[in-house]
Amino acid sequence: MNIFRFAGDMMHLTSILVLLLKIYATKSCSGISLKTQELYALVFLARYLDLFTDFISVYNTIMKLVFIVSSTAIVWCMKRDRVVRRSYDKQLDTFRHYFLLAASFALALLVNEKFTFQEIFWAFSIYLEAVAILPQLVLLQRSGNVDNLTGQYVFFLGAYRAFYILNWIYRYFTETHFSRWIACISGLVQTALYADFFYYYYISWKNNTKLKLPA
Amino acid sequence: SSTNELKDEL
Repeated sequence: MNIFRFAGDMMHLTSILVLLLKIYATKSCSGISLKTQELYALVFLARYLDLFTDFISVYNTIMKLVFIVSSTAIVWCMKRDRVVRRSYDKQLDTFRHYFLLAASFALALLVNEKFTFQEIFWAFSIYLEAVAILPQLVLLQRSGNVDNLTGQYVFFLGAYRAFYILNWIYRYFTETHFSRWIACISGLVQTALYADFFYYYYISWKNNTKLKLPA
Repeated sequence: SSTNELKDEL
């Protein structure tokens, strides 16, 4: 564990807590893409198959459980909770995310560390996580004004993988046989997808204006 | 080391 990775994990956790706060405090999921939330739930379920077989540390196990439970709870809440689901922007959340699923799985079959069930699902979760934010970014562009909590949610979600890139650079220089090309390249793509969001988020923060993504 | 050991990240 290093400070970059810990900071990244805390930002990831913060993004989930901000999203839970928004949904439970405002009893609304307006501006949130259900498709992105479904993809994230799949990312965690596909990545943490080793939850009960490989024990890494208490921290690792607890965080995996938190991510799995929170992501499935958010999907369940947006689909089933009578009050929350009324505010879901169904007509705006139209990104065909099944393509992202199919493409990520196809790529995982071709590019993986070992052609085993667990490694293919791990690579699938890495590729899927890189593109999972797309339905959310498209929804933000369509829904014009972005409320503060939603903006903070996306910001922390983008920042977490940027810190993971610093973590991989650090590990590359400090550990002998460290090589995670699949995660590194995918993480770079993932963070790059947030570039324009980060730019408009910074502008709105600097000018103290409402965050607005150009359509 | 097996690749699984490298899966120490979330």
